[in-house]
Amino acid sequence: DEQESGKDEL
Amino acid sequence: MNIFRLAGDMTHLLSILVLLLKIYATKSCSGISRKTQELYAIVFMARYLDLFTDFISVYNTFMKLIFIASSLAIVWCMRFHPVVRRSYDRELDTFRYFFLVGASFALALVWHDKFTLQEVFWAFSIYLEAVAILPQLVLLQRSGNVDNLTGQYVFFLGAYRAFYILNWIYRYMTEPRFTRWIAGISGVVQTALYADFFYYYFISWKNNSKLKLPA
Repeated sequence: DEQESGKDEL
Repeated sequence: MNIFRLAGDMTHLLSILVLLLKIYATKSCSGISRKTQELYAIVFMARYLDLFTDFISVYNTFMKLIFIASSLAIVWCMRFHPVVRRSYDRELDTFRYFFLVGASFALALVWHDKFTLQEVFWAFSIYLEAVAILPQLVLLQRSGNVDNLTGQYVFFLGAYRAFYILNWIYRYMTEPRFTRWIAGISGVVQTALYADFFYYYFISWKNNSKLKLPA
């Protein structure tokens, strides 16, 4: 879920 | 990480390096909008609030630091460096960008992923980045001829978000339940704002002529 809403991009 | 996102990040980094080269090599910031640089500094500080709380990767942290430091350094140069600041086109760089900041923040209060401080500021940074180039494009139209490094700077800055759009399409197709509507729609708007610049940039490249934007 964290990855889903997580902002892994710049 | 996919090739489109890496190309986007490298193109973004390249745009910053070209701008730093222009300012350092010519000791001049003529043709550069300080307002756009200030908007980008706000964009990065608002977007990377998670810099010290969420560690994603060394690459991610390193790039965030580069973006924040470079944007603040450029604003500092344009405001306080004794030589560079003299070449600032103060009378041409008059875009009232307060409205861009206000409208972006208002929109972020309405449309965001989650109603938390970090997410609202993240959405704010996405909307603000979409319009941050406007003062720079207005300045280019007013200042007539555009020097090569400035033209390349704007070109790479516009191209990086186009690569990100390819990245979102790729991730949407390859990752289940991947959606980035806020960044995706804003990214399309942002890239569309460069459309006429890209056209005149291509013309100047094809005719090997000086880049000129119609007033």
